[in-house]
Order: sequence, then C-alpha cells, then structure tokens
Amino acid sequence: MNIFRLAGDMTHLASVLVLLLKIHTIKSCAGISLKTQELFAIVFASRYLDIFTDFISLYNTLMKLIFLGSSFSIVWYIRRHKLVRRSYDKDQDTFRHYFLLLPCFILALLINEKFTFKEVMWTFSLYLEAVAILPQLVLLQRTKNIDNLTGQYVFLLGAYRGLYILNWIYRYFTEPHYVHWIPWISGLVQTLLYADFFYYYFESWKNNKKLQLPA
Amino acid sequence: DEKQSNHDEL
Repeated sequence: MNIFRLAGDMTHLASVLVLLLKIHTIKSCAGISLKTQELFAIVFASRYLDIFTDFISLYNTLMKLIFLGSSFSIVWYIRRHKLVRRSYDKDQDTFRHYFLLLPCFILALLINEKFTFKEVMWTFSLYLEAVAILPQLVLLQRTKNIDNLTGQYVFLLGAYRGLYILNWIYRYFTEPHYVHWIPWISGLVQTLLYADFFYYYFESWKNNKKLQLPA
Repeated sequence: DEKQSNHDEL
C-alpha cells in the first residue's frame, strides 16, 4: 500500500466519521442528501460481495465492514431516527436517484473486465459511485446556510477521490501491468464532479466567509 | 504475466 492510497482511505474514513458525528451527536442531518447516502449504501453492498470469499488483508476486511456498516446506519438514522428524521430537508432533496441505477447497471453489463456476476456488480458499483454525489451537490446548491460539518464532509469525500487518482498513477509506475481503465475513468469523472465544489470551498476558506454555492 | 488486480482497493 502506498501513501496516497492510505491517505485516500483515511480521508474517506474521516468523511464518514464527520457525518456520523453530525448525525449522532448533533442529531441533525440538515444539508445531507438521503439520496446520496442510499446510493453509497448500494455502492458498498454491490462492491463488497467478495468480503467473505476473497481475503486480501485484515485492513481490507475491516475497512469494508466499516464502510458497509456506516453507510447503512446513516441511511437508517435519516429514515428512522425520530430526531434526525425531523432535520432532513426532504423538500430540497428531490434528485431522482433511482434513475441513476439502471443506466449504471446496463453500462456495467456492457463494459466490464470480466463477464461474471461478481465482476459486473463490482463494475456497477464503480459507475454508481461516480455519480452518487450528484444529489448531494444539488442539495448543497439549494442550501442557504451550509454548516461547517456538511462542507467538511463533502470536501473530505472529494479529497478521497483525488488521492485515489494519485494512488493509481503511483501504482501504474511501480507495479507491472497495472492498467485498469474502468476504475480510472469512472474515478476521474467522479473527481471532476467535485471541481466546482472545491473552487467555492477554497474561496470561502481563503476569504474567511461562509460556504455558499451559486444556484 | 497475470494482470495485476485492483480489487485490493476499497
């Protein structure tokens, strides 16, 4: 494992912790898109089908369990928890996220590295993860007062994707035959979706102003 | 050589 991969995983972990902190301690999910969280839960469920069949490392298995557990508990909190549910911006979070599932699945059936069930599901999870942030970004644009934790959550998620690209570049030059177009292109698309957010995040940070995205 | 897998990533 290289430093970029580790840093990427740690920012991913940090993003989840920031979100859980907000939800669990403040009992609020204001500004958080349930649609995006549901897509992430589907992403991890379809990607980690190998969790009990292919052992890679203890680190790997633990991280998979954390991402699965946290993504489903976040969805549970927003849908079922009495207090958290009340803070959910239902009327603002209107992105039709189910419409993303079918195109991603068809694309995974057509473009994959190997036509097997596990491999197609793994590829599907990559395509879906690439676009899963869209409902969250739309919600952010509609939110007048983006609180710090929400801003940091999205920033950490974007940083995680950026670091994974550096990890792939590093692996490409250090490992023989390391060529994976599917995760690279979907990962690049995913990172580019954050570009706009990053711009305004740094602007607000530089000018010491509250984060606000232009509608 | 077998192609390097990237399923070791999260």
